[in-house]
Amino acid sequence: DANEMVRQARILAQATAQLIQSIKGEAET
Amino acid sequence: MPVFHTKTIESILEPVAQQVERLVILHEEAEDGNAMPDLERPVQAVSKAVANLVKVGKETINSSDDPILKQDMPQALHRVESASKLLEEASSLLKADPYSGPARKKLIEGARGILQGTSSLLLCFDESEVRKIIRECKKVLDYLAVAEVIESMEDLVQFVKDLSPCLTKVSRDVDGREKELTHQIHREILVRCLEQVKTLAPILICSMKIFIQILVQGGKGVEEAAENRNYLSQRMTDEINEIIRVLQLTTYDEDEWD
Repeated sequence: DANEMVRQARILAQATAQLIQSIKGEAET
Repeated sequence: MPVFHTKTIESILEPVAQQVERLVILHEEAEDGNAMPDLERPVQAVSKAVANLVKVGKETINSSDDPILKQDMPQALHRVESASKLLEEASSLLKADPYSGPARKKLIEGARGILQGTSSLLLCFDESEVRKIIRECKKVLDYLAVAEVIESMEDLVQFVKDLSPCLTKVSRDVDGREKELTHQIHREILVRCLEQVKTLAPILICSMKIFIQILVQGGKGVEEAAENRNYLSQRMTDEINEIIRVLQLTTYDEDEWD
């Protein structure tokens, strides 16, 4: 449903942002 | 920076868009060849999130009766899946060689792909939601077109019974949509039009009643009463058409933005 898709998109965006932070070595900070 | 026309899309994509932008800068600065960290876990987290989103996206496609969504959404899902594969490939390459140039490129391409694919997916879905509101608006337009042929109180009662729930739904949906938009001018137009529609609706009903009463009594002024009713019906039609027009706008004008 609508809310679930928005929720999953948000999780993916957060995971991607987290990945980029890891690339920059900021994951621990 | 990309610009997002709803608050929901903005809240989801803006943080990751900023990160992708910084990743590109980082990549440009990293031509000196710094070693990359092990990305297996964060890439796995992205892959898992993509798998979940694709699953929900496919369910949305299957359950939707919107042909445009059915046509457009698979491409967006494919884009996200391809991007996820690029990230997985980058992670594997980096495991073997933390200095891998191709891996860096795949990382950037993958991160961009996730951003663009998710953006397309959300836009595709958002446009479908807008089409639902527009369908309700068009129902109101259909009822308004009938206003001119109502010539008895019985028909008027039925007219009001049909129009009222439709107007209530349009009012609720447009109100909700207005609150979602990031574009101030579009919001203001929707608020103004909706207020007009709410004001005009009871006046239109009243004018229809007056027309019927004059018609039944065979008195003078039928033509003026009809003109008045038609004028009000046309004004409501114009306001609804303006709502439909603005609902479909996604463009962003820097000059209009406060």
